[in-house]
Amino acid sequence: TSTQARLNDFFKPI
Amino acid sequence: QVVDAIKDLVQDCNFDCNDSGIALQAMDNSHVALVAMHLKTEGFSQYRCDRNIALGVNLASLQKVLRAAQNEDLLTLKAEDAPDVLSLVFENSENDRISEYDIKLMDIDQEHLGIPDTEYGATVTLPSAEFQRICRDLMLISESVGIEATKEGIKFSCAGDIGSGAVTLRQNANVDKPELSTTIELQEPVALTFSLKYLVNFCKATGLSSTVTLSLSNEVPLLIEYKMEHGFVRFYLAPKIGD
Repeated sequence: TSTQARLNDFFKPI
Repeated sequence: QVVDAIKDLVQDCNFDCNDSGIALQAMDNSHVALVAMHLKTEGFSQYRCDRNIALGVNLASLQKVLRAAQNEDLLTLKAEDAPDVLSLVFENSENDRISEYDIKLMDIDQEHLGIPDTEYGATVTLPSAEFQRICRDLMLISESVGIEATKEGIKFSCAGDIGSGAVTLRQNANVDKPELSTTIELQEPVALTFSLKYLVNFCKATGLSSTVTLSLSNEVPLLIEYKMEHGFVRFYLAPKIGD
């Protein structure tokens, strides 16, 4: 099974 | 059309108005998908913005009011400094009907994400209707789709309880109708897995553009872009990891 990644893992708040 | 395309993904968002036009960036509640939109000033017959301003709008409310407009009506959007409301005026071309609506604005404390410039491993442009068809067909079989870009083409594949399915598109140039071409720019082979539920949702933007561009790199979010004459709607989708 795979897990769904979140965008916060890739893009940081500005 | 733009509001229609994004209203099921995000509910409340800021329309950021400045000299360059109207922009919007918002994530869905699960923080898996992000929409970024830009409507450039050139796309408006008249545009004036004296100060940068964020209009916090509930998209469902905006949609309700926009439904009151006829297709060919001229639409004017107006907001004052530090506004409580966004005013919408619809006028028919004969100028004998004027409809005026105000929708209440809200303070939205929205997190803006920095999206780095990325050299993608594969960039694929295909007819947007074709992409929509593929996503809808495969969602009947599975909740996830594997997307593989190689020099052979781009392959969408899935497996579910009833069986499996795959669609491969090869590069093809349509000279007479370039909007029906499929182009694949490949720096390196890419293989990723995504949730079809989100992809089908993004396809609500199909009417905005005859083509769609998918940009993929291993282990980074997918970028899906619908380009308009004076702007764009982009969606980012985090991959599924660790199959």
